[in-house]
Amino acid sequence: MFEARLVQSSILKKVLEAIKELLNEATFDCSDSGIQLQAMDNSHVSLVSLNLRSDGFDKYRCDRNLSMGINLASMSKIMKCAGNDDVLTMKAQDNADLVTFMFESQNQEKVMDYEMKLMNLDQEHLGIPETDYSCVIKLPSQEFARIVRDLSQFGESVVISCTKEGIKFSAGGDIGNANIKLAQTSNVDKDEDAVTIEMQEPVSLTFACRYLNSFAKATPLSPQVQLSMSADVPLVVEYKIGDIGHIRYYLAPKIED
Amino acid sequence: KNKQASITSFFTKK
Repeated sequence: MFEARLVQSSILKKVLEAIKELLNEATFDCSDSGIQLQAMDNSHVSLVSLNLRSDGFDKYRCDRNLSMGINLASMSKIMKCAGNDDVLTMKAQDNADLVTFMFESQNQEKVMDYEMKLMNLDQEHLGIPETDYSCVIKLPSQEFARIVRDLSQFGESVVISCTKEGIKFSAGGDIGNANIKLAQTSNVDKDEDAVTIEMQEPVSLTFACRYLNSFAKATPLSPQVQLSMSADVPLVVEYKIGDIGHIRYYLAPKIED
Repeated sequence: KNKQASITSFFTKK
């Protein structure tokens, strides 16, 4: 028996918005420790890794490990039926081919049950090596979304360069060139407005804009985003999900041919 | 010219 209750169903709605542009389907691995998802996009350029810890749920029970193969477009249709203030409960029997999403209004006067068929998906998990990143940058998530959106107008790629002085995003193409520099903030009223840089060595890497734009769909999950970079390895873009977990996107760089 | 790398060339299958 698997049962997970979340008073704020809006969290799962936002998680789905954050992954459904990159992934058509994915396996939700449920265990005693929580719900995990790891999947590559169709082109195998990026990897999504989601972790929702069991202690972050309002109620959580998972007697046996369960892998739920889910069509994300179908799940998205169901999640759209939930009000932001509804209480969500996901339920599945052991070895089930169905998962039930139950939404209850706050006053419990309306109860909705949606059953969704599960799929058998080939499970392919990648091992992600522990890495000490040369640069770890934290910045407001809305700022990051704005920058990648703005630079996408100039070209398919963006160069992200980090030095002690700051972080620079650059793009160029037919219409010209664009550079956006952010310096580390010295003092801000709110922590979420801060730009912080921890740098061991300067790094400059090139990435495809379209993936960064897809990652930015996670913006509503967190006021801050963390970028981790080292030479010649994938970028990590991480959004914390309240007290319950995180979503990480790994993006392979563009390298000289 | 830059070429897009694949994520599988950095992370190996478990």
